[in-house]
Amino acid sequence: AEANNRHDEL
Amino acid sequence: MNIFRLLGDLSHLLAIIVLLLKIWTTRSCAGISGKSQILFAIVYIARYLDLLNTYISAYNTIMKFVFISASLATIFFMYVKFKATYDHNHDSFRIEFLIAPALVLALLINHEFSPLEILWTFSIYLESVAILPQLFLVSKTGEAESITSHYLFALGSYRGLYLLNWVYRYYAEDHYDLIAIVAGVVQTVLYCDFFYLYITKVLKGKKLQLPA
Repeated sequence: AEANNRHDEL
Repeated sequence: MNIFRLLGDLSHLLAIIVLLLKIWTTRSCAGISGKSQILFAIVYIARYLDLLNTYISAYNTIMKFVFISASLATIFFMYVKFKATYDHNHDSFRIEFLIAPALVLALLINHEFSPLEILWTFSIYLESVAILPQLFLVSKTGEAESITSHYLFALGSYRGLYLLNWVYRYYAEDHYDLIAIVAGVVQTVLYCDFFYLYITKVLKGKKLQLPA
């Protein structure tokens, strides 16, 4: 989830 | 997605579009730092390599694609199509002095020692200082056209709005990313002097001119 949060933001 | 994040993205998008339109309609890239534009292209490409292995949403994919394409188009305009108007004498900032430390820092402080994560971290560090060649160019020539000021204001606001987004996410989702937050604070602080001049001069219809 942490990594997904990072890749979600631009 | 919260309102700060959305406004931040829109502000970022607006900045990039304003810059491209300015160059296209005036057929000139005078006053714009090609060095900063190269740094931004490196930032987008390094960060959005995740397009290849992570799907988040159509919004996410489209925005990443637009940022990469628009920054490459800007570089093409500056170094090929409108090359004659590029102010390279004043654009003398040495970008290797920003790229190398950002890379070393990314190798030392990251979330995970893997190629994609290191590139992501590198892009965050590099983005925080990527505007320096542009600010250096403005300080060397002592002024900026109002459209260039609007571009800088939108670009600077974007990370500031992201900071509010991170405050919101900390309370609402218990999520925070220290690397992004620290770099985002540095990035926003670098614009403060410019923000002050923008609000006190450009918004009152005056040209952004630095005191001699």
